[in-house]
Amino acid sequence: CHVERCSDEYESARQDLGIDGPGPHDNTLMCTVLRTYRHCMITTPGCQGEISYYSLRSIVRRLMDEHNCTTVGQTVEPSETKPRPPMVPAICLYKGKPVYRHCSLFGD
Amino acid sequence: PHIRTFYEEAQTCKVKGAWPLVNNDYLIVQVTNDPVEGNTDATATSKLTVIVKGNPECTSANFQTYQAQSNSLPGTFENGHVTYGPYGSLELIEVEPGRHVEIHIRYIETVVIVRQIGRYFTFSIKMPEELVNKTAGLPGDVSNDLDLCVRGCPLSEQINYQEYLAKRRFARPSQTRTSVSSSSSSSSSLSDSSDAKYSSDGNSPGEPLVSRAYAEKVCRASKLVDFYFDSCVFDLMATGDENFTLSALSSLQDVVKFHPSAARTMDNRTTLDLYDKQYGN
Repeated sequence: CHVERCSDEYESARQDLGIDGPGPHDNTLMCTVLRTYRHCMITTPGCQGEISYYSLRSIVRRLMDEHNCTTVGQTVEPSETKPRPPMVPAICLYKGKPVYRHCSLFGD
Repeated sequence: PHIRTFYEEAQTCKVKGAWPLVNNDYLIVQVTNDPVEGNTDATATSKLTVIVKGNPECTSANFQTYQAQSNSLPGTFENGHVTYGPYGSLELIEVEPGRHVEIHIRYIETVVIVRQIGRYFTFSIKMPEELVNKTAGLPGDVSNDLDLCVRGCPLSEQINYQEYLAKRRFARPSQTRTSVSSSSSSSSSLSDSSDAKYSSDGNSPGEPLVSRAYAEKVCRASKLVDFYFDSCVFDLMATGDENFTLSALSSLQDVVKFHPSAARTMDNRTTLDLYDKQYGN
């Protein structure tokens, strides 16, 4: 789950649009970056069961409500100067229980 | 060598020659153990092979092989590659050239650590619990019956390190080595005249090469605990080679990193009281 990448893009978009300082900010611009954040999150694979993912998703939803944002509308185009690394497909992400075992061999 | 299995069994084993450590649907790990210089049946790992089975979607359909032998800890897989797949799903990271490499198999969240300390290797693996024992073998296939990480060592291959330590509690060390490795920085500062390190009174099988008191002092200074402390003491007594202190320390650090909850339950040391009483006279 690479949800932190969405957070990075959100922060970066706020900087690009000049709404990264203390508010209040233009509602239209805020909705543009929040929609972008939301879109990134719902298209990020492999986050089923990740607590951080669900927490962030509820924060974005709350912020969108606060700014009366619609889910459909303008979004920020990904910056060409900051290409995103290829998204790892779900099949290449481990989705089992995050319970691990350890084995070691050492000495004589 | 000393093994800590996936199921937290701690054993000291002979396992001379080639043995499988892991063999499941995702990877195979095999080791070759050679007898160490000293007066015991103990061996240490001189060759280690990791074979990552193919994954067409994430890396490639082919098996990828990593092989390390004494004095050669390559920084790449056998064919010179370090990553496979468009997402870096399989990656070999050379953390410290010639001493420490890590193999990250990201689609199964598995990490293999191989270190070379002196002439020998240490190995650690972290793997999801539900994959450890996953083998899609044919019915009746018993291919993983000898995997040391899953089953531990066969009884006939186990060395009772507690009995070894207790029996030699007050034994005077024999002198079979002309010099002792001093790679451990702690060794020189710890030598003191009250702890006989070597004497020259014979060389019968099983006699320690350094005294238990001296070995305990060195291992305690390295802040080793629990099974790792006793392993360190055993290794020093058996070989006099202080490289093995670092081997135990690295292994302990891997446990702390990979399996913090296990590390929290470790005792300061395993109890030798019973054995010390039994062999006290």
